[in-house]
Amino acid sequence: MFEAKFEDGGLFKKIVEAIKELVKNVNLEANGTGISLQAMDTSHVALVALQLNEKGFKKYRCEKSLTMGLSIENLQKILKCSGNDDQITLRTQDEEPTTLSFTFESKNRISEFQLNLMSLDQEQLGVPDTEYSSVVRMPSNEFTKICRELGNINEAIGIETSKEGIKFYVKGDIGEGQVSVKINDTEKPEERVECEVDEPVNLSFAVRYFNLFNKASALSSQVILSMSQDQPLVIEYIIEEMGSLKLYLAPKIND
Amino acid sequence: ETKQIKLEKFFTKT
Repeated sequence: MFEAKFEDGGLFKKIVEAIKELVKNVNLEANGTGISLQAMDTSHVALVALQLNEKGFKKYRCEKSLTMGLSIENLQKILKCSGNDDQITLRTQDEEPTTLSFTFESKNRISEFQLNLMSLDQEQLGVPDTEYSSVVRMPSNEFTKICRELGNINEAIGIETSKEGIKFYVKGDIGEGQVSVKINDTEKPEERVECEVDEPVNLSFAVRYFNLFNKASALSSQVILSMSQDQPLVIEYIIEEMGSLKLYLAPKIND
Repeated sequence: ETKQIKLEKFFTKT
């Protein structure tokens, strides 16, 4: 028996919206501690990892660990039948469920849907707990804007960290550009830029993955970039009171 | 020219 009720159903819709361009079919894992999801994109360059803690739900029960294989595209079709202010409940009775039930509740309406599940034998990757040598916290809409703008100039974006801040740069056929974001300790938390740089890094990434993932900015006003030289970068959106949505992106390395 | 690396190079399959 599994039941998880989102107080804010819109949050679940934003999460699915943020990952739908990156991953097609995913295994949703549910157990006593909460819900998690880990899936790579088709090119095995990016990995999405979602972690939602049971304490963040209005109601949560999961007697036995469950794996529910679902198509993100079909999940979206079901979620499109819900309102952004609905409470959303996920439920299944069986131990080996073949469908996942959804209840959308608003003041004047209650809807019930069933999504057919699929069996996915997806390989899971072990993501080692890493001490990152550069960790940058910055406004998510600023990161989104920089990626979108520099992404117009070149498909690869460079990221260089230092004690002073973080620099994004591109060198393309049409020319080059760089954006340096300085640290600030403004009292407005959503505008703060913080850099913990034990070792500076200088990395290059395919910016289109950032642009696909940055829909997650709707989840949090801040984004955390964790980096070590020649290692995948982690973009993390903290989901208030519930958990986090992370994108791991493998770097591009000079030939 | 830079080459895109795959995640399998960094993360092990469980």
